[in-house]
Amino acid sequence: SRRRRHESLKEAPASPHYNLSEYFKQFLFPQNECELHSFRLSFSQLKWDKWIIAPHRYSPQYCKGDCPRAVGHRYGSPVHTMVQNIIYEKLDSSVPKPSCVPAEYSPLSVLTIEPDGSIVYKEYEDMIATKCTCR
Amino acid sequence: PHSRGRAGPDKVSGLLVAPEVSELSPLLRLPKGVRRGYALLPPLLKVLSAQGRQSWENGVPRLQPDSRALRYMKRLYKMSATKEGIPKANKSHLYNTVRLFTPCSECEHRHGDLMKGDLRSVDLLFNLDRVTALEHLLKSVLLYSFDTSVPTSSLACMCHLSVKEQDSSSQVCPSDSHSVAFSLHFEVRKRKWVEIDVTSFLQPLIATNRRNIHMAVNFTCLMGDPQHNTKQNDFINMALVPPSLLLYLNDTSEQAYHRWNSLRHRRKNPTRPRQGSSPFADTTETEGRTSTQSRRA
Repeated sequence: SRRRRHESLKEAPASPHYNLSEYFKQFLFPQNECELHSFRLSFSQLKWDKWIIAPHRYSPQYCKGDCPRAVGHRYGSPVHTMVQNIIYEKLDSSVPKPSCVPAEYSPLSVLTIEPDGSIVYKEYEDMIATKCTCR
Repeated sequence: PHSRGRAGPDKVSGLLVAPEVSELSPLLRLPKGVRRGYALLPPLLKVLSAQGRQSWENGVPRLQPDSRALRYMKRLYKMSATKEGIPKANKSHLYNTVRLFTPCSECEHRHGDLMKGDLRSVDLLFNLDRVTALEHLLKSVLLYSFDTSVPTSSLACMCHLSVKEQDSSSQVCPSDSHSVAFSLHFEVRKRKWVEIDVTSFLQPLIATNRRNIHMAVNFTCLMGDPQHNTKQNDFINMALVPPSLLLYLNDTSEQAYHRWNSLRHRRKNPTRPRQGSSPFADTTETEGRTSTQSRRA
């Protein structure tokens, strides 16, 4: 890989620093690897703003991407993930590859109007994904 | 599911997609698979779609809350959560639920003349159906909103509370079951709200899952300092509207956020593996992944 890198460096056009880091990225990690993605929604899009007073916008986030073969501790994955990958690759491809899913969440506070007109402030668990893992 | 005793999402059965959701563009509509299994909806959607359904269930539109009450709760929200809706890590903030009830309108019998803003005694009926059996009372407060245009320096008030027992529906005028009188002294300069703590007073009623609380509140205030012989009959312009009832609760259900639990959870996070324990252990990797870009950088 050093020789290949050396050859490709020779070919690589002289370019400012940031292209270089982009260029090296392809060697460091596979593209579209499992990671956290942002997604913002407003309750008015769902037409729920009639009874959800706050917050106006909500970012639940989500996990998407490929799980690398040797996940190891990179995602806090247990050994089972590695085993599942080996089963998929060598024994039975009907067994699914490990998936990119949320590993940790944070709560969300919501202010809503109840059907009887009373008002409630509630804190819900596990409403915003904050970390991804391969399982 | 909540216990049968109180209202809760489990009371509403069947397909629970709020009607507005069904009018949504297809991309936002819930996938068929999810619609079939109502239980698959995450708790918040369950609660919200249940609400969405209830507000239309009997064709009755949702009751709109009192604007003052709404303003107070928005202020409470700002104090309790960030702009993105993340609960603030506040030590004194033990509650994860706050419910505000306004008295049922048809049950008020006022003795003072409300128009002059002179409210000496009022009968209030609060319907607590929305409180679930898993919500435990931490604090309850009568919330008066004051007309602050009245030039007052300070107030000494005598408040007399009595709970009415209406054993049978046939009984016309409920009798007083227990009452309490207490004095309070506060400055009503800029404050629009006065909270009167009635926790010890209401605790036994709420603990027994009482659904309706019927109470009479008699409130007399004197302007200025009570030591100086202020004229007895000087009533300030009292709260122009009957008080709301505020309940600070600890919801013990699974979907509610428990501060102490999240701290404990962090320490024992199962996704954090023991280093070097697996035969394939990568020696170089660090744990967890928030986003690849920041890792790469």
